[in-house]
Amino acid sequence: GFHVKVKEWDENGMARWKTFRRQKR
Amino acid sequence: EWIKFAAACREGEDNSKRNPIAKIRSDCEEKHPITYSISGVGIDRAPYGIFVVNPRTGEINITSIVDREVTPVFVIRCFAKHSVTGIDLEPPLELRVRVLDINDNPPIFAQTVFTGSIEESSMDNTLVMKIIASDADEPNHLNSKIAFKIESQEPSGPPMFIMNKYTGELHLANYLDREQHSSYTLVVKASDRDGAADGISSLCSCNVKVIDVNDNFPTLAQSSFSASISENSLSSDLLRIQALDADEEFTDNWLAEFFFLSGNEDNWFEIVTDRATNQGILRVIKELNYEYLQTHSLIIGVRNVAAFHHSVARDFQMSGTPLTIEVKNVIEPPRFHPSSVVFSVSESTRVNYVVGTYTAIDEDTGAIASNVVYSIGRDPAAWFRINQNTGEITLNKVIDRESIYVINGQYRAEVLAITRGVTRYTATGTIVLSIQDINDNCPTINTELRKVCMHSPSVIITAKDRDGDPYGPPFTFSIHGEPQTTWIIRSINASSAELVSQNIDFYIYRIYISVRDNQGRRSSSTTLSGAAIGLMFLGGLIFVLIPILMSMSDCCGCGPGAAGGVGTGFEPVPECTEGAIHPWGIEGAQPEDRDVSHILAPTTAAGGDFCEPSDIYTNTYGGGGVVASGVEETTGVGYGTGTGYGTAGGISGTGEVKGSIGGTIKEYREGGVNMAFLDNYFSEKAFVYADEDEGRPANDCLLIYDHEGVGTPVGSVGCCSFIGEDTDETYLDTLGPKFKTLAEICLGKEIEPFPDVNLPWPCVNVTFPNPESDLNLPPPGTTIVVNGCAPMPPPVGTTTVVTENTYTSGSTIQPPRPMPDPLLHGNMTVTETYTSGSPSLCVDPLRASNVVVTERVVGPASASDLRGMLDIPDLADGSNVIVTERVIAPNSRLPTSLSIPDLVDGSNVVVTERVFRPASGMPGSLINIP
Repeated sequence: GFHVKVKEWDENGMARWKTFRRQKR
Repeated sequence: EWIKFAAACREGEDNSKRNPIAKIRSDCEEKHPITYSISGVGIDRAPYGIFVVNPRTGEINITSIVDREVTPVFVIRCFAKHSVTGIDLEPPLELRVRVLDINDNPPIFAQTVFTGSIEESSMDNTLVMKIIASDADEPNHLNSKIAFKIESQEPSGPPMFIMNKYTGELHLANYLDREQHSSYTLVVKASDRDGAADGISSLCSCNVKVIDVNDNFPTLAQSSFSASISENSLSSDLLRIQALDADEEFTDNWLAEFFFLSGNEDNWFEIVTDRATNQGILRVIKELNYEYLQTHSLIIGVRNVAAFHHSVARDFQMSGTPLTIEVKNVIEPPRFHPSSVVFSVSESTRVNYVVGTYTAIDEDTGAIASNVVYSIGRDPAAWFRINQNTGEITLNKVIDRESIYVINGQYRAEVLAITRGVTRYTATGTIVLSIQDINDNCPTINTELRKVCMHSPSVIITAKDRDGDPYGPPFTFSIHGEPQTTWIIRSINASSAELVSQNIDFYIYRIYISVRDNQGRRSSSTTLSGAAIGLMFLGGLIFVLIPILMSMSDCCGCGPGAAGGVGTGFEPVPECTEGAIHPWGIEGAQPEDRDVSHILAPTTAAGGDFCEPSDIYTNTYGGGGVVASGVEETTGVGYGTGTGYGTAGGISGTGEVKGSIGGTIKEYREGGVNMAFLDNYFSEKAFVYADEDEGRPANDCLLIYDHEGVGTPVGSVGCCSFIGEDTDETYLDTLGPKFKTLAEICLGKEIEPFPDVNLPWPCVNVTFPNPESDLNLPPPGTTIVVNGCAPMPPPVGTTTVVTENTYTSGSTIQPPRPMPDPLLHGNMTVTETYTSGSPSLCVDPLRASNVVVTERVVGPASASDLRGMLDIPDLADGSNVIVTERVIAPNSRLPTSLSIPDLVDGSNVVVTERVFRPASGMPGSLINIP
């Protein structure tokens, strides 16, 4: 698979990675 | 397959501190060497290089500050390729990066200054205008939500307007009075973030104009006005009355309209408004009379040009302002009052008739002026004289309603009244003479002779009458005389008619037409109009020409000239044909001219003296007698066949024919003319001519001749027309000599003589009474010698055309005269001879041997009349009409007496005789006269 991870920031300014996958629509 | 938004960045900030913002990885990197790459807007398309990727690790970094208002979303397309072969090991993957909005844009107004207007006195909450603004930040976001607010109002005071915070609509919030403030200026603020304190604000200006309405009543500057003016004078600016009005200047709400409430019933005054000053200008438009009124008390009112506004209209109350005009007295000259006076008189009023008295008035006293002298001023026809002391007006001349100075039955002149003394004044009055018409003028016919076309022959006849109604049109036109059988009159309108021939022919008609006015006054035959002069003249010509024409058309074709019966010549009577319809005359085909002197000359012939030159060749027509007509042939079977028949009788009877032709066309009709035959006869001609039109030059000569009816005056005018081009007379050259002569006579040309080496033509004169002064034809019994010249005995070898005619009136037909012995020398043509009076023929007998005599006699078949002249049997019916025609062509051995022909030598004589429409009982033996 081909994966992508995106860095997000929470309300406290802490970063965390969130992985997205291909999805069937 | 797609990937949801996966990342976000904030516009206007340095997002690099958050790198890597994303990371991509393929499961294939465990087995293959992989190189990661990205593409799209912000990468390899403008704006370039905002995002970059680490090819080995797949980490994506943001490198620049972004603007949401430029690129709200970036789409990063991610690839995983084999590092050696470059083959995509994974399908491309899209990573969306959204740019988060910040409030970095202020509200922007659509206009820098907003303007609007509203009428004063409008109701509250009336919409005045709408303010429009926009914000570039993210739509539907607080950053772009605008709130409006009125920041200030100029002039200040109570707020007059209210602003809708969300829509920007400006409404009226208070009562507006233009006369207090004609406009307002507002400062409006627009703030985003819904007007919150952290929002961004902008300001604009709003100008509101207050529109005027007519809510103020005009007033006058003074409570009363006065002025003075001399009597008998006018003024265009006697007084100015100032109006006051609070409404907007120079508009109809401000402009005053002045009017009189009373005192100006006779319309002496008027008030106009000076639009620049709003002043009423008092004008005097009728002279004031001090003696009539010394002071004029007027009441004036004022209002606006525009109607009052509904809000105040019911409050308006008209108030009058007094205006006093004093009239100053002046010394006045005399004056005619009224300024004109009308006198009615009949046209028959005689000289010295007192029309009336017209005096001047002393204006100061109102009495008849006593210190004046009267005289006649402008008087174009000098009809009046006036008593200088009394003003009595008298006719100075016989008045004529038909005078050029009379217009619509009225004649105008001026009377002057001049004061005596050093300083002289003159008053002028007009006298109008209204003249009652009398029927003192006959209608006159204004018809010019026209060329009458054979196929559409008509003449327009117009008439006029100098008298006015009711003595003028409608006119009644009447035909008199024989041609009523051929000619009819069709009315065109009240003053004109069309004279139409249904069967026009190559014959001579003399048509007498009378016209009567509405009251029955008839154009008198003895008082011919100017138009009739021409007719009369031509009528005279016709008399001259009839014999010629007849000789040309009727001659027996036995002669040498018969061969030429085509083209422009007369067509001859077919030789020895009986009862055939003779083709109409075409010149040139008849027997050539022959000398008739040898049958006319002998002076020893019985009957007495024929040698009076004045009587030679006289064609005599009795009053109203039918002499010739368009009908020349007969249907009588067998007529004209007998050679030598009636030769002498015909000739000898010539003189008596006149005595037998008292009948008229009326009698023709009453006797039962064979109209069917006539119709057929002329129709046939018309058809033939129709066929020949293209090949025939339109230059036929047509003489129309008609005869008056019973009771019409002798010698009434005839009509002669000639067909040809007005501007081209070359057609004359195409005619034969005889017809050409006819044409030339018709055209008034000087007749060229036939080639003659010996003698000139006998003079051909036409003498009429003075046409200018009096064209009355003579009363019965009078003889008009149309050709007054005494003919000269033609010398041997000459050809003579006799064109002498004598009109003789009188009911008593003269006894026939024996014809002279025609043993003449030379060439003589006698075309037609009618004799009723004195000896008719006298020519030199020593002439050539050829004689052609053509004769037609039309008259009632009164055998007694004809007896002795013609050797014909009695006709049972005396009213029958007989037309006889003889052509005598004797050779040199003609008998010496025409009255008693020697038929022993009949072979030398050709006689053709025809009877036209013989009486039913008329024996055919008429032709059998030996």
